Amino acid sequence: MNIFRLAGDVSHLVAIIILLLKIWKTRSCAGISGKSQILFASVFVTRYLDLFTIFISLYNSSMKIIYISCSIATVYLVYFKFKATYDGNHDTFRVEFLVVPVGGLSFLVNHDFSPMEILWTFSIYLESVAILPQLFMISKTGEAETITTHYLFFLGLYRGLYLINWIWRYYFEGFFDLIAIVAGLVQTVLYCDFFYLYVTKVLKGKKLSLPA
Amino acid sequence: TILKREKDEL
Repeated sequence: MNIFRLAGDVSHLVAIIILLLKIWKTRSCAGISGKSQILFASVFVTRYLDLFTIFISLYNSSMKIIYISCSIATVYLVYFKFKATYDGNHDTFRVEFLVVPVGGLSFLVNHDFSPMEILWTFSIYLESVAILPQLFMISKTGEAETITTHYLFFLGLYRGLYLINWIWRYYFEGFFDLIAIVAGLVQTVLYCDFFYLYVTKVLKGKKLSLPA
Repeated sequence: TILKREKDEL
């Protein structure tokens, strides 16, 4: 464990909690892409199946349980409890265009052709594009609530910190995982446009609105 | 270098 990975995990946890609190407190999931939340929930479920087979540390296991339970709770809030506030008309990204290629790629490019490894690889590839429905929805509505932009900022930051963690681990431990690194790069690059808007607008107290 | 990933990352 190094400071960058820990900061990344904390940033990820903050993002997940911000979203959950936003929906719970405002009792509304306006502006939130339910499709992205379903993708994130499946990312965690497919990646953390080893929760019951391998014990790494209390930290590792508890974080996995928190991630899985919060993401499933968020999906529940969006599609069941606060379904009336779900903006389905703008959440129209065709996720099959993500899941099918990612599924195929995880069979073709992986470290080991075993069920657990293929599911892990699927999860890594899926996570790199899981935010697309959310970014697509914001581009369609032309704006995002400020709290939602903070959620996206910490979510995008987490994998960026993981990239630094992988540089650190390569330099100090000679460890690197090309699949995770390439997917992490793609994932972080997808946020660059948003990061620019976040820094130039939201941090200056303006609302995030895209030229519709 | 260790190419294989240890399952220690989230």
